[in-house]
Amino acid sequence: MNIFRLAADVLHVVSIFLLLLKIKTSHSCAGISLKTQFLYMIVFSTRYLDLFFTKPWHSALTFYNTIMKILFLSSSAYTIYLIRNRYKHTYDKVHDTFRIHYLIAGSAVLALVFHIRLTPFEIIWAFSVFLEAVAIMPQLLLLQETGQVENITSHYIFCLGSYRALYICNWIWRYFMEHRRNQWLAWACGTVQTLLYADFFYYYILSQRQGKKLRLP
Amino acid sequence: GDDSEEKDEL
Repeated sequence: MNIFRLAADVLHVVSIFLLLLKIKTSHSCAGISLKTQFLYMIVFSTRYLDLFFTKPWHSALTFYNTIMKILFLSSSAYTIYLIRNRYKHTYDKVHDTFRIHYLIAGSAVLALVFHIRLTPFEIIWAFSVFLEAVAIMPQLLLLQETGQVENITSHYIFCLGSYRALYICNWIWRYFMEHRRNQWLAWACGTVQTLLYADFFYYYILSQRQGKKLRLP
Repeated sequence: GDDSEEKDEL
């Protein structure tokens, strides 16, 4: 564990908190992509299969990871529940049109081609890494379709993007300090994922400087 | 590293 990894995870938790806060306080899930939330649900449930095999009390780090994994899984399930049930009437279905089956199929094909080892567990893990890299795309498309973005929604996406950017710092740190060299798959996908946010980051920082709401062109 | 070391991130 290093400061970048810890800060990244804190931002991830903050982003989830902001998302739920937005939905709860405005009694609306307008501007939130159900498709992105659904993709994260798939990402977490395929990535964290090891919850079934790992003893949480194996070490302090495994315990920490287990708590976080359960938190991510349950919060994304809860978010989907809120969008599909309680605040269904506010869901912007017309604009949330990204064809996610292409993302899922593409990630599955990539996972079959690129993986660390040829085992079901490693292929499913690779699938989750590929899918996470592109899971934000429906959300970004939805924002572009609607243009105006509520502050709290833009903070949510900013935190989510920063979380993965900090993971890159964490990997650089570990490369030099712990000599971890065989992580090319996570590094490559994490970098692609962070680059997807680049455009958003630019407009977010611009809007924060001007003290205005984020407006995407 | 071994398996447990490789999958120690979220």
